[in-house]
Amino acid sequence: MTRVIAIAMQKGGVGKTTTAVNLAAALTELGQRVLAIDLDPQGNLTQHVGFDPEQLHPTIYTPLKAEVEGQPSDIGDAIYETDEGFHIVPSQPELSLIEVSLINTLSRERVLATLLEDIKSHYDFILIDCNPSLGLLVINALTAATGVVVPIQTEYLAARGAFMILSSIETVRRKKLNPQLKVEGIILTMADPRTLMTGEVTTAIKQQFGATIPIFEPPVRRSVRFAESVVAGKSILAYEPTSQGSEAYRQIAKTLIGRK
Amino acid sequence: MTRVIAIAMQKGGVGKTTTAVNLAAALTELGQRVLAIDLDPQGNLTQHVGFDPEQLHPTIYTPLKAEVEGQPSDIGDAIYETDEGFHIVPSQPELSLIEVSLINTLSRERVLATLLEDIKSHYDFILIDCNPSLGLLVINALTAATGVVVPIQTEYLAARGAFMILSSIETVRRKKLNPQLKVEGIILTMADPRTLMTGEVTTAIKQQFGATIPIFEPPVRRSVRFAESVVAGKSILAYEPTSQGSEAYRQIAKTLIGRK
Ligand SMILES: Nc1ncnc2c1ncn2[C@@H]1O[C@H](COP(=O)(O)OP(=O)(O)OP(=O)(O)O)[C@@H](O)[C@H]1O
Ligand SMILES: Nc1ncnc2c1ncn2[C@@H]1O[C@H](COP(=O)(O)OP(=O)(O)OP(=O)(O)O)[C@@H](O)[C@H]1O
Ligand SMILES: [Mg+2]
Ligand SMILES: [Mg+2]
Repeated sequence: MTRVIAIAMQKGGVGKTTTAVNLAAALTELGQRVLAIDLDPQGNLTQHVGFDPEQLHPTIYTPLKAEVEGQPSDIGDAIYETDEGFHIVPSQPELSLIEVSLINTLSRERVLATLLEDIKSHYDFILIDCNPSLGLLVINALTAATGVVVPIQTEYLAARGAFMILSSIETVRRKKLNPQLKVEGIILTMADPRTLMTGEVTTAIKQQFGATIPIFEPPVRRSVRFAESVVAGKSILAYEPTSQGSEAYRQIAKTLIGRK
Repeated sequence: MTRVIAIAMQKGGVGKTTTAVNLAAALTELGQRVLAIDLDPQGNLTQHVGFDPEQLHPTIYTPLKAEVEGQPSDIGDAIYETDEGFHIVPSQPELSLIEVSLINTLSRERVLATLLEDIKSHYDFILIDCNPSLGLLVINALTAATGVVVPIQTEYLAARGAFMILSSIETVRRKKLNPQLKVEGIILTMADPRTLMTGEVTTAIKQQFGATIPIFEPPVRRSVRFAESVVAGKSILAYEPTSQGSEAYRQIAKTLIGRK
């Protein structure tokens, strides 16, 4: 059964896009068939794998717009292959207009889930990179997903933000949009073991959530190589295969595969 | 004349909230009367100054909701004083509901601008901390503002995001929502002079935008003290007065005051 993983957290800059790209690469390395979907109008996932969101057509915007307008659509037309073997559905800036037009669409929370039905069987994992919000695009991702991965930067503001995304997940379950939605776990990102802050926030997160929500091991350490890998249009695994970051995402991918 | 400064950038985690709090503190230190408004449902500005967004009432949500429902409103009821002398209007999570209800409100872009009319004369500077999006809350901030400050982290994805916010500013001008809206400048944040990345991205930003948009000097260097100051409920200026971060924000505040 295809696993659809939403990578969501409304706090900005915590490593959602970085996690989507690097998990896609790590899962592909482990022999999984992977599709990564860029559901953020910023198009960072698209840029991270070396494409230009202003130039590509069609993108995720194309079938979503068709669905909203009651036209036939095919997300399969918007699938591109990356150099590292996984596939992506890119984004474009106009995606932000979809969020507004979804508001008056019938069954507006399930538009993405409907689109994915056609292509699910081709993949073992579908990863969805979300924008930093809890709006209708994210709700569509949570409704289409089998599980959610929540990246949290080991800093105070990000840790305090965990309640909001967890409460949105609970709402999606309660309102029967997706009663089976599972929290796959929290990934601790940008951890700097030399600082007290990382230790304190990590302990606080484990105390607050550790009993009910898995916390992936190991934390991903802060490294400038991540930002550099973006410029190179590559995952950290392709850019610096033996780095702590690469090893961490490989380990997290193994844990994800191990759980059904 | 009161200067209303929106601190906006759709890329997440670039230092919008950090800039709002520290500019508010630096301007206050220089004798200005300052109000900081938290226009982000996450409530990070509210948390950064030591308040709890779940506990405070009223907040910015209260007068906005009243305006949307055609009831009388008074933003003055939602003003609180901080330990450092500047005032804030806090946020609460329900603010995200306002964004949806604004869609069908008459003159929906000007709701915040109307609210600020009543209190503007009490302040020299009003700073508005925006959420990481280009939705209606941000459009309200851009419509109410006299100028915009755009924080950009010195990393590739953030730098690429500059076009989107600048094009939203241009749209707000062109559609006569706020024809006089000025870009006060770009603040380079989380700069790490030891890395090539910071130098390369800084040069790219200066080349791309330097001819038309001021770039505040100096860049704000990356330092764990910023995240620590949040836990202490203080600005960096109160937490570590002689740090590079404090000096940088003082310098930026002086440049802002110097320009009329
Ligand atoms: N472990 C890490 N160490 C250092 N830098 C990192 C790490 N992970 C990500 N980054 C960098 O931090 C920045 C923010 O990461 P990213 O863009 O993935 O976050 P995001 O949550 O997707 O942001 P947004 O909320 O805007 O979508 C990027 O420049 C990225 O390259
Ligand atoms: N110069 C800096 N050096 C190191 N850390 C910083 C710096 N400026 C801000 N930070 C930290 O980086 C994180 C992100 O900053 P902040 O929350 O201000 O960004 P933001 O743009 O407001 O995020 P969002 O998009 O979620 O609103 C915070 O934990 C903050 O403490
Ligand atoms: Mg992202
Ligand atoms: Mg913020």
